[in-house]
Amino acid sequence: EYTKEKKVGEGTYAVVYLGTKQSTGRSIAVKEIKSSAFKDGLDMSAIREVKYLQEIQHENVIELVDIFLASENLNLVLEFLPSDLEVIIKDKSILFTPADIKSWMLMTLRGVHHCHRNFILHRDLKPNNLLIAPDGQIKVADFGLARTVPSPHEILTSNVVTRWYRAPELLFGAKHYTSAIDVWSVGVIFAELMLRIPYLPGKSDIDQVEVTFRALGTPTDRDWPDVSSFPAYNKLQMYTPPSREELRRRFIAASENALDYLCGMLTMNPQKRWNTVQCLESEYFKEAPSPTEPSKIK
Amino acid sequence: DASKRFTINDALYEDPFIKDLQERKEFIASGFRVDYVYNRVLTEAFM
Amino acid sequence: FRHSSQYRFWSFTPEQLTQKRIQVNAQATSSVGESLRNFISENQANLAEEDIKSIEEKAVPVTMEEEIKLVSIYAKKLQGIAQHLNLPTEVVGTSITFFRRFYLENSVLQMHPKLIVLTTIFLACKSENYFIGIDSFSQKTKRPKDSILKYEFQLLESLRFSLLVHHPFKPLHGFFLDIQAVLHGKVDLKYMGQIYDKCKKTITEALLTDVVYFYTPPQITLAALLLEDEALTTRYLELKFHGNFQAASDSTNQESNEVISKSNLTINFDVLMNLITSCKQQIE
Repeated sequence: EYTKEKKVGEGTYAVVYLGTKQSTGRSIAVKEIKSSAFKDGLDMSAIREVKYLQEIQHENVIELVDIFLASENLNLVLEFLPSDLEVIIKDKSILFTPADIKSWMLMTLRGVHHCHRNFILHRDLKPNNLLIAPDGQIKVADFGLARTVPSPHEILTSNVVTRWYRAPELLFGAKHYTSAIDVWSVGVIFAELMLRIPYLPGKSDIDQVEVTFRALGTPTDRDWPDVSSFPAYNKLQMYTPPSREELRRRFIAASENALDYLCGMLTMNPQKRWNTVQCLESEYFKEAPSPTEPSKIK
Repeated sequence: DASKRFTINDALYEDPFIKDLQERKEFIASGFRVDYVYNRVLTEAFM
Repeated sequence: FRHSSQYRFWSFTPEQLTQKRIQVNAQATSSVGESLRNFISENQANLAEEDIKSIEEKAVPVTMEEEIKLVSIYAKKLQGIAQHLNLPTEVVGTSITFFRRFYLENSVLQMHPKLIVLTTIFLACKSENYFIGIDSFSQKTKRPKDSILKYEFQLLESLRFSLLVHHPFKPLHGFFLDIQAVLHGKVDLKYMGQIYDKCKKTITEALLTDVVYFYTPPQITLAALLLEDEALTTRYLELKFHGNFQAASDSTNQESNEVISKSNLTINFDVLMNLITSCKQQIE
């Protein structure tokens, strides 16, 4: 039923091919999981992709078309998505408008909201995991680090999310974090779309702490109760948060509501950080310009 | 039907286990929120 | 829940479930029969008459009913092993669920249950983020690694790649809270804590039965609550779903009535009571 016509990528635990679903002629991507790569049997990333994509059907989440075993390899058949936001941001020849950015943000948040209302954390949101379908729809992809919202007593690893998009509570080694970590990542992506360069590009995990707090201010117990209880808190350089004026200068194209929306997502204290519903219902999405119709985004 | 079939009334809940977690520094600093826990288990109960 | 793989792939009526098991057993029986005939015809020469006779008498495939018994025995053993490994309640639940689902797609004639028990627990640990490396898992269970790993793909395929299992444990926590809200001031907390613990045990036992295919997790939870305290549970459900709560007399009642009146529930009390009563009877 499925062909593998062209190899388009290879990771630690999978090889990705472009192909066709014979019965419909639909373009598909086949993610072939290398069974030998993981000494403990089936790779955890593969198990997570299968587990969560099986449960999620949403226009803004990549579709798992089928799964099959072939010659001892697990194959995930996914919808074919030719591009992603990282390509768009990096390719300076591509011009896009605030209305385009608003549309990408809206679709991304709808996809992330759907994960969160199904109590699934994505834990690796970044521009190249936000794929773009031929009809312009943004699709959240790569659930290799996803997990269900933990039971209250469970301890989680803080070693998740690609460094530049990692929330401050993760930088401090938090073990009981929430879906707020995904919202932080979306905030950093929004900043990057407006700046067209990475917003918080730390060169190492230590540097990421430095870069984050230099840009947004070092949190204190006043605005983030008990933040000083994190072991990593002591050796911190203290920076003051940027004034509203400084933010305006940094994000020239952003309206006041856009700045509120950005600050809501990049709120240091995860308890106070906006959740996806607050983001989706924010004034930013109500004011002009309205989000570009996805199929009309050039 | 996306309407939730419950309302969260944490003033009416006595949940010593969760209340204890809510006081612990490492939970507060991590972003732990009691209403998220209640929403989760009540959603599973009324799904 | 209706979007979940649990509802889409693993919910059946009793008739559908029986049909499925008959079909799996019939398929295996015919393939066993065929391989037996091939064996006899290929070894015609060096098989004595009585050998052939005893094969025909003894090598009789198990019936569907016998399969169900054998799978239940091993599901109990699996529960014991998982609890012995000190796995969290939900991981034990997922192990049992995976194991029983496997035997809705395979017959014991094709795969002896003892071969798949550890693989099931190992995959459940991975799936529930309770990862135990194969080295330590094989050490704890005193089984060679490859005997555990070699069936992982087949197990995953038989599970139709559906790994997310909704158990009745989280609904138990949810109802524990909601009962307090609806019966505010009328329930003793300590007593509720005892009920909670007993229900957890009842739910784990219920996962060993077919109610998991006939009812949703919250319905199983309500059946377990009904088993533990019929009066309390009925009272709660009447107030919650029957809307026949007393006129608000004092403040606490007022609050709890607010709770009830705000929740515009579309669930029919009688239908629900019949449903969880029949679930309770099946669990018993």
